[in-house]
Order: sequence, then structure tokens, then C-alpha cells
Amino acid sequence: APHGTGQGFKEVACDDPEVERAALVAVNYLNQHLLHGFRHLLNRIDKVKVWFRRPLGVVYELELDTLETTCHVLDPTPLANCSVRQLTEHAVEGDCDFHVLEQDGQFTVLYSQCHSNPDSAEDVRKVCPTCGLLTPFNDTNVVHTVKAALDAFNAQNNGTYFKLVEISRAQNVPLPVSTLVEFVVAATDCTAQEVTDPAKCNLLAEKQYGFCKANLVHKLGGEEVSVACKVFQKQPQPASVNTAGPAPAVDQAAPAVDQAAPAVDQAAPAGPQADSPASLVVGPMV
Amino acid sequence: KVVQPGSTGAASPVVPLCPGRVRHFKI
Repeated sequence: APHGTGQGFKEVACDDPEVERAALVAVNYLNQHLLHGFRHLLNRIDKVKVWFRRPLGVVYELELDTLETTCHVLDPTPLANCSVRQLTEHAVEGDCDFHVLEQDGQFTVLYSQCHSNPDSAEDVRKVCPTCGLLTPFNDTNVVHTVKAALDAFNAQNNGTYFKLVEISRAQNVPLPVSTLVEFVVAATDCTAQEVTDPAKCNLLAEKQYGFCKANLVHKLGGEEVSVACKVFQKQPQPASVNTAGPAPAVDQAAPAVDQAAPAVDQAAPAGPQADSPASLVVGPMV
Repeated sequence: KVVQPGSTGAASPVVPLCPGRVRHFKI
């Protein structure tokens, strides 16, 4: 720390342009290291301290508020084109601590720690009394809806059989009585029409993911399911990522993010963490 | 000592440095 300043750090405005640059680097870092769920956008810079680093550079100690977007971490859509989840969808907020080094105009994340929490049910009810609330993934309706939706998708698909990778979001809606789910699928080496035992179908070496949204309406005497999936182009598999085992160990600076609702029975998908989002931009096929 | 309002030369309110602006909405 420089002599005579007492505190050893400099107080700067949270909306200072350099602080904003450091915050955006931090949020990009967060998104590149998320293994499941949805990418986040910067909502507010809560606090900042700037520490002088010897012999060169400064370290930004940041507290950031982020918001969940509608783009899954496997979705190659540029972050700028991703929408923030609205309150009516029971939005999830992230609270993050970062240390970002700036040296010679380059920003490097040294430390990160994030936690996420959904908005309170009371707040959602205030703005939308009939909106659904986030539901745990092991809820009976959620499991049933995902299965029905995946079966419907595969039944209409004459080609590859797609397997469930992750349930990413689920809401039970009171009116009309229905269940909304968002989940990730991946192409396998089985064909949709001939699969007998899905457990024997293996994900392709060159991963091809799809992101699905489904709605199952519970009606008297039956149910009605609708599903739409966006299948992304094949992603070359980074040599360092192992999708068959548990989530890959992350480096010391990698953020830990708690998801708002627990995921069940899911393998850790291969994420774009080894590449920048820009390097994965491809036109989606539906 | 009676001082007229506005004649004390008080500084304008200090703008807090943080938190920064909310970009989307506060939850």
C-alpha cells in the first residue's frame, strides 16, 4: 500500500467506467465457468475498493448483483442478446464477490465467489398473483412433465434420439393448472424410432445439445403437453473436459454458484467454459 | 444567532459512491 493513505485502498464510485469494465470482465468470467443453469447479467455494482498492487497494477474488490437470463450456459447466443428473467418468472439473483487485477490495461480475475437466490414468493405474488413459483426438480409434476415432453419431442423426431442432460428450471402454475419446465437434451448414438432402452444410448463424442421449453396442462380426464426445442450445432469437445464423470474440478478462482433449485439425476454437461462465448457462436437449428 | 435559511453556504448533498445504478430491476 502507498504510504500515508491509512486504509491502503482507494474508494471510487461504483459507476466509475474502469470499475464497470472490471465488473463486466468478472461477469463474463462467471458465465464461462458456470456448468449448468442460465447465464447471468450484471444488475448492479454494490461495493468496490481499489487496492494498489506492487510493483504494478490495481486490484478491484467488487461486490456485484447479477440477474439470471433466459440463455442457458450451453446456448451460444451472445450475452448481449440474452434477456433478463422477468419477476413474473420468479427471477433469480446472484450475489458475487470478485477480485479483479488490472495491469497494463488487462483485467484478470483472481478470486470469485457467487451465491444465487430466487426472489421471494411474496414479491412474485405482488406483481403476478397467478404466476408459477420455482419448483424443485424432483417434484412429481416436474419429473412427469419433462418425461412427457422429451417423449413427445423424440416421437416427432425421425432422426437422433435425444437424452435428458439437465432440468434447468421448473414452475408449477396455479391457473391454468400446469407445469412449465426448461431442460437440456443431447444427441445420442441411437435413433429416435428404434430406441428400446434409453440407458444404452450414449452421448455423441462431438456433443450436440438442445434446449427445450415445455408446458403440460393438467385437464380433467387428461393432459396436454407442448414442447419446443432449439438444437444447437455440434460443439467440438475440449480435451480437458470429461462429461462422463462428475463436474470437473475448477481452478481456485472459478466461481461457485448455488442454483436456486436442486438439480436431480443429472450429469454435469460439457460447458463452453474452455472457450469464450464468441468462439461458439453458431446459427441454431430448430 | 439567527441565520436565514439558505445563507449558511452548506455544501450540496454528497452523492454516495455506492451502490451503483440498477441496470434492470432490484429484487
